Amino acid sequence: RKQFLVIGAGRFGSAVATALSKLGHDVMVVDNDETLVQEISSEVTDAVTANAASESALKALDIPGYDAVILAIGYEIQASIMTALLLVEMGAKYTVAKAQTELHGKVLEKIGINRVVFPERDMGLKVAHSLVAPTIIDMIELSDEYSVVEVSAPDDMVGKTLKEIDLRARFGISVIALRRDSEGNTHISPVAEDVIKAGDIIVAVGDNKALKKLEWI
Amino acid sequence: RKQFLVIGAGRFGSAVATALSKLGHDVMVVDNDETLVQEISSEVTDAVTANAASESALKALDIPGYDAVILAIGYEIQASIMTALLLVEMGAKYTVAKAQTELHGKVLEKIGINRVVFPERDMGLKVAHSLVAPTIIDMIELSDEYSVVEVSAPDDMVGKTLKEIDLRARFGISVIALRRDSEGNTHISPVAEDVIKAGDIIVAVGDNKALKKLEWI
Ligand SMILES: Nc1ncnc2c1ncn2[C@@H]1O[C@H](COP(=O)(O)OP(=O)(O)OP(=O)(O)O)[C@@H](O)[C@H]1O
Ligand SMILES: Nc1ncnc2c1ncn2[C@@H]1O[C@H](COP(=O)(O)OP(=O)(O)OP(=O)(O)O)[C@@H](O)[C@H]1O
Repeated sequence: RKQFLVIGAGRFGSAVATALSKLGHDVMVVDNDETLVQEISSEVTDAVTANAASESALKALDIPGYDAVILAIGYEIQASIMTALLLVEMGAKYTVAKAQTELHGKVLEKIGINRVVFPERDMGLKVAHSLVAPTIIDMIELSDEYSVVEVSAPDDMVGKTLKEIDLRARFGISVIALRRDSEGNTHISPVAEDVIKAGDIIVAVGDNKALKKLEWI
Repeated sequence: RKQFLVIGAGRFGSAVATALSKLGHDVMVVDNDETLVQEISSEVTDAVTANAASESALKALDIPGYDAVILAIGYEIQASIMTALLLVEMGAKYTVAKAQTELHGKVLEKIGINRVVFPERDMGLKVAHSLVAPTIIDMIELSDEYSVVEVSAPDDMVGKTLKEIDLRARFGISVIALRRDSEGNTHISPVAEDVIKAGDIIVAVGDNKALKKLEWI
């Protein structure tokens, strides 16, 4: 069970906050707009009205205690930069911040924000590409016919090599990775000789009819 | 060379407009904020200041003539819905619209908008998942170690089957799709017996060191 702080309950911030909450983690939300704080309070652990760009407001929170702080202030670029600086100086373990423009993003990175995201720009690029030259990942994510799935290795596949199981030839399904929790890592692009172990998560892409046959969707 | 109309030059709209323009297509932008129209005019074919939620404004444009119309009005939900209705009634060939909320999105779909996008919500979900349970696509897209690449089939691979080339065993690279322009389609999750033809685009995922060895990145 992790602890997260989300600053800014706009569309991006509230999406992060409610998703983390649904995934079973503790989420504190801060916004200086009381209406938004009220609206989100039922979806998260805690929500307070405060000006996050103020040192005293942030001091009331245990900033280093959060697993990550998500800074979701958009148009108020000055408030975003001010808050970012405070978070970094107060020892936030890991920070993600939304940026309004490329320049805003560069400043946030230089301040020490770990990850800067551009939701509207990225979706804009994705839409533009999908209208003229779709990338495969977009196509898979947007397509109704294909899916990427993650499934626990079925018993009848445990102990066999990928080559022996040969999903590609039998079902037209590509195994793109294996996750093995015991090693805590994900093995992308496994080789034909890799043996499936009990508990492995198989990550595969294929067309939905084939995945349905296997009951993988 | 395609023709696009982008309504709304906010962060999402301007990202779509400039990306389509850079990809070599004609882009007309409409926004009722003259400053934004001025700012974007150098990046696109044409930009006009107008209230898109008005029938007379849209009648001045050849709505059915565009390959797609991208509706990028955010907070002004009423203007977005009004404009969407006008676009559909005036025979827009294909429409993409940004939605502010799930409900807004449902209305747009019912009106007949072909594709509704939620840039902030989708990025919010992605960030939330990456903080607790990254999906493989996120990991690949966000990872510095792995990439998805699309490359023209090298001469020494043409005429061979995927099995013969065996990128997986030799390089730890997974071929997840083959694009063949002559058939105008993308063949996701090809089988071992598929023969690489000249001009094929190979879509593969693998670790960057391996991809560098092949000079695929
Ligand atoms: N100093 C501040 N302290 C706390 N919250 C703030 C502060 N400044 C702005 N906010 C809040 O941040 C939220 C998001 O900001 P804003 O709506 O400007 O950005 P946005 O980029 O359009 O958001 P989104 O795209 O996520 O909807 C708003 O709910 C706003 O009330
Ligand atoms: N009736 C209208 N006609 C033309 N343009 C409009 C109309 N209403 C709003 N716009 C423009 O649409 C653009 C995007 O709207 P807004 O800034 O409210 O949304 P947003 O969702 O925050 O945008 P983004 O997230 O893409 O930055 C603005 O530049 C605004 O001027």
